[in-house]
Amino acid sequence: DQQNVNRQQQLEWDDSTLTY
Amino acid sequence: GGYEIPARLQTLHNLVIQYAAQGRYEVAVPLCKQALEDLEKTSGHDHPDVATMLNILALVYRDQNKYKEAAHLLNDALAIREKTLGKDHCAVAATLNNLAVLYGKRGKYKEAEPLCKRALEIREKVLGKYHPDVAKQLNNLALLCQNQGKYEEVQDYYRRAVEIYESCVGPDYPSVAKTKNNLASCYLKQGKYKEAEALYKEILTRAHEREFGSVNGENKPIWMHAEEREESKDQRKEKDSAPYREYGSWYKACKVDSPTVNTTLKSLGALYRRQGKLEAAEALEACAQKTR
Repeated sequence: DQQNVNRQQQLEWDDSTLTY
Repeated sequence: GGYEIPARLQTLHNLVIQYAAQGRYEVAVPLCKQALEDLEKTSGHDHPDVATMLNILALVYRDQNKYKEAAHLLNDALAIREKTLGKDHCAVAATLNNLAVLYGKRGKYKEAEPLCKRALEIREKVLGKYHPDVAKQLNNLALLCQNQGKYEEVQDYYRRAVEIYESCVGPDYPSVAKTKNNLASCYLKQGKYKEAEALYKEILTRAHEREFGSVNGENKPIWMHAEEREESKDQRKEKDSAPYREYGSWYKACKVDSPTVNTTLKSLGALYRRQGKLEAAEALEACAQKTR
């Protein structure tokens, strides 16, 4: 289960690169 | 910032996103390339609009898992933004972050880490140390370090993220429980079972208090019931037919934030099992089953 949790963690893309 | 995306570029962006969402990359990519060419002709290469367009095209490449091509465009966009907006700008931090994500997706965690660190420094400088965007950056940095097995650093980054979430959004923000869960899993990796157990209990106690108010002698979170059950198991065996304790109210409470609470129930259950507290483990596992 702990491994499942870790697998679910994803690097988060920053969408604000398109709004500046 | 002082710079805003022009309406024309925003419209084009929306159009590209629509085509990309339909998987029509053969339309989205030439559209982006044509727009880039037009922008470069009218404004020159070193213009924030060109950087924005490069980011749009990079997003389309990312969606096709073409990470190398996407990274090439983001590097170009990064150079333009540093030149036109200055080195310490949130748009520069965001571009650095996305570059780090692309490297991370290719398993290049070591290369991604310094980019992520620079993004963190910029955000702390511009937004202050206690800002949700700083916490987001710390989360990405923690994940990159986790993939390199650097648990001491992971621990530091998650602790700082928890501190930020608790200070600026309050203890009930779902990110607090989520980040505490991540921190606990980092503790487990280092064999710090006591620290992990304390965090799991904190998460469950908060979930309980949110639903049923302050904890007291009558009003106890699930893990206290589970431990009491463990402690009284010998007495119950003597009586032979002890009734299984009802956790009805707890099943409801767990629905509040079920993925995080469910994970926490299972993780604390596994810790109990490790200590030989089988009855306590079963109580939490039964509860996790009901909240799935």
